[in-house]
Amino acid sequence: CSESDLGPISLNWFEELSAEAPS
Amino acid sequence: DVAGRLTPVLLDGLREESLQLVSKLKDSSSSCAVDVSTMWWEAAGSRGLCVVTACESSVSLWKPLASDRWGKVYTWQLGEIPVIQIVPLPDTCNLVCIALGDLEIGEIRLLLYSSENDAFKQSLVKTGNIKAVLGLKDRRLVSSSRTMQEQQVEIVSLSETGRSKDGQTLMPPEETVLAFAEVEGMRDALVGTTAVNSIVVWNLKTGQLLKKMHVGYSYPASICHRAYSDSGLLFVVLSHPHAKESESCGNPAFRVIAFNPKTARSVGVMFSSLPPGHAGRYLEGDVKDASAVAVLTSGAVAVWDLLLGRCTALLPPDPEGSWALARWATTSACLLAGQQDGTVCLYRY
Repeated sequence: CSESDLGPISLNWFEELSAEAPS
Repeated sequence: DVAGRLTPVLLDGLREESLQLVSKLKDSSSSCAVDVSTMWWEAAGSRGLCVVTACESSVSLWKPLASDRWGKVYTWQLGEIPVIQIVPLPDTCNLVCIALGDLEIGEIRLLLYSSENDAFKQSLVKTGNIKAVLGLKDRRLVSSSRTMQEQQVEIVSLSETGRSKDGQTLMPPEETVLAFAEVEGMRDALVGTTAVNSIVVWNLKTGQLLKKMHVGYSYPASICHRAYSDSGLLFVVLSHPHAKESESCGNPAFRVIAFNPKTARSVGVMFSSLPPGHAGRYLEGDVKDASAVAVLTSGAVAVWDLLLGRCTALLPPDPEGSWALARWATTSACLLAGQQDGTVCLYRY
């Protein structure tokens, strides 16, 4: 998989999405 | 004779990976097998892995005896509502859940053994129009259920005697959730697959719905079996009961897809299709670690190595009854295969 296929990858995706998502 | 007839057909060049029949168990009082699973059972200071078999009206616990034989320890008799599936609770002892209902799940019950009183019990955990249920670590159960107006996704904590008071709800997506999978290595992450073929991701601690990602139109009604996060990507193992056959992928039973949860973009990593010349579509199956197993419409059972994307063993339909169920034991080294007449065969893989 490359970033061009999937877009920018973050190792901390879970924490970042949790900070952005409505609670 | 029986062992000879059930010897799996090994595929070319893969003789080191095979299924070896270890033992069979048959409940003489039941004629149909609904589901089979394993559970840890501890009694009189001795702990061992036992087999749980379910037919429509009862659930039985079997313990290993000498010489690869099995003895029935106890049978829980259920009421008039038929058993639909066994819901194992990972990393627990003396506890297992079952789902009961007619066309869909109407109630979930906890079956348990109390070593203090040396007594087998059952208790009601939940009722409703339940669409999906999964046992989670730490004696928890997640389920999706529908009322006329809305969907509820709920986590129930279980005590050793039944349902605990402290429950939690997760933010539901608009579409119905049809399956769940814990994200391995991420304690607070849970994924689900929905009726419109999306993957949803939750934060179990906060209940937040973090992301919804579409699987693709070529693979309707995908069911998630396993998920893990690696290098910033979410890998999900899906089965595809209704996938369209294609020249490039054949008839895919399982797929591993890598999602970037930040962008919701995905790529297929591995297809697991039947080898050429073998007919049949995916009916139902199970995934443990990198091993996948499925019962096919042909009546055969097929096993794949998901890392290789290759079928590694095939159990042909038995003349006395087609295969109906295939489940991994708590480790992928042991396969439980159930026939329509209620016979369960244990294979070493």
